[in-house]
Amino acid sequence: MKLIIAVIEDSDAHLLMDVLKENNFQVTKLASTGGFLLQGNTTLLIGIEDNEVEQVLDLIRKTCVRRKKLIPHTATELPTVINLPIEVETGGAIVFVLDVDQFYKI
Amino acid sequence: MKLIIAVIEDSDAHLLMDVLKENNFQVTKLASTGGFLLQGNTTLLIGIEDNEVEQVLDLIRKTCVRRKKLIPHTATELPTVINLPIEVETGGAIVFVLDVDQFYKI
Amino acid sequence: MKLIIAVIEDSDAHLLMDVLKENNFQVTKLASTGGFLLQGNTTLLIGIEDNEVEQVLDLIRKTCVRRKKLIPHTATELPTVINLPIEVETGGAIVFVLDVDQFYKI
Ligand SMILES: Nc1ncnc2c1ncn2[C@@H]1O[C@@H]2COP(=O)(O)O[C@H]3[C@@H](O)[C@H](n4cnc5c(N)ncnc54)O[C@@H]3COP(=O)(O)O[C@H]2[C@H]1O
Ligand SMILES: Nc1ncnc2c1ncn2[C@@H]1O[C@@H]2COP(=O)(O)O[C@H]3[C@@H](O)[C@H](n4cnc5c(N)ncnc54)O[C@@H]3COP(=O)(O)O[C@H]2[C@H]1O
Ligand SMILES: Nc1ncnc2c1ncn2[C@@H]1O[C@@H]2COP(=O)(O)O[C@H]3[C@@H](O)[C@H](n4cnc5c(N)ncnc54)O[C@@H]3COP(=O)(O)O[C@H]2[C@H]1O
Repeated sequence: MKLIIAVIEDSDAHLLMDVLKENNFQVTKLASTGGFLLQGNTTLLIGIEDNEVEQVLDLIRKTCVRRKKLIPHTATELPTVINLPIEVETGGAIVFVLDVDQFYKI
Repeated sequence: MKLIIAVIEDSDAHLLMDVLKENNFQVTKLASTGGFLLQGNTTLLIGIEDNEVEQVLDLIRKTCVRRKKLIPHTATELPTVINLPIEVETGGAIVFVLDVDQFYKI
Repeated sequence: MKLIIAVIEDSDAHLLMDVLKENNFQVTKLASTGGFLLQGNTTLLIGIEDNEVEQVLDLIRKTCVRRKKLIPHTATELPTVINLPIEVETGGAIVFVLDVDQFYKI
């Protein structure tokens, strides 16, 4: 048994949870906050059999695509104010796979 | 040292936390959401000595009893609307026991 | 790879997250509740390389200092009401270091 702890964007959470449900995986959702952007994100706990890790990773890869987006940004360092959008990364997933010593459904 | 991650129903959380406190176990509570019913539930983190796992499992078994309950359900598929209650499972606990590599009380 | 799960006081969370960011450590913050005092506290998830555990523990030791504070307390057991402040412990951190079996940045 493995426990996957996956940190994903809030905007991908619904889709990934639906896809996990369709593939008969159970999941628990925790609301979380990212340390750098200090914005809300989602932490999922997914308990699975050892041989299901690859399948779950594939589902995560398909639903949490890392992409670039332009966000408005006002560059105030210059003499005149310029509104140049800047490019940031969004989407993606940070995935920790932990060994489960014992599992019980009480 | 083991870390127990237990997902339980909100309605059992108070009682289980009291029982853990009476038995001198420390616990941290996280608010969570179930992936299937999309309802709020509770995730507990319980750090214990290796030889205390059975005792904590017993306390969980006594307080988080899995039971059936009838919930009102309107069956709309039929020509006339029939109010037949349906039986669902409630209570219970999902318990992951993880090995702790190092523990510090700073 | 290790996953640190650290339970700290809300009042130390901002400072510790800043210090982790300055030292290029990534962190995810979860809002939590202590089982004994039933007060809000903070649970941090910090994924790091095996050889960074000592460095992160030092940062936690410097920012989450365990200290005593006096809190107003009305002793009602006596014949006359006496306002004697009582001393409680505050600050500190409870730190679990878990082994990570696999890590993916998707
Ligand atoms: N010092 C720095 N300099 C420049 N850019 C930085 C940076 N720290 C973070 N970023 C960027 O900001 C994104 C959001 O980070 P945040 O900490 O808010 O939100 C993070 C955090 O909540 C979590 N996370 C990432 N690595 C983690 C780790 N090792 N341990 C615990 N949580 C982690 O996953 C979320 C997404 O991380 P991801 O790496 O995909 O995306 C990161 C990364 O692209
Ligand atoms: N595909 C499906 N088809 C039919 N019935 C389904 C189903 N998925 C879940 N259920 C039923 O619904 C109950 C609530 O699931 P939920 O995902 O909301 O709430 C779950 C979830 O938050 C967590 N959980 C269970 N297994 C998990 C796992 N492997 N990994 C992470 N979290 C898990 O524990 C809560 C209670 O789970 P429990 O198994 O006792 O009870 C489950 C189960 O009886
Ligand atoms: N039965 C008891 N009798 C007398 N005093 C008691 C006690 N249980 C707890 N305390 C005291 O109260 C403080 C707050 O505990 P609380 O459970 O609210 O908040 C806890 C809890 O959320 C978490 N925690 C501590 N040990 C844990 C464990 N083994 N597993 C999971 N979470 C733990 O860390 C927070 C701070 O713990 P810390 O030990 O520094 O500080 C504890 C401890 O000094």
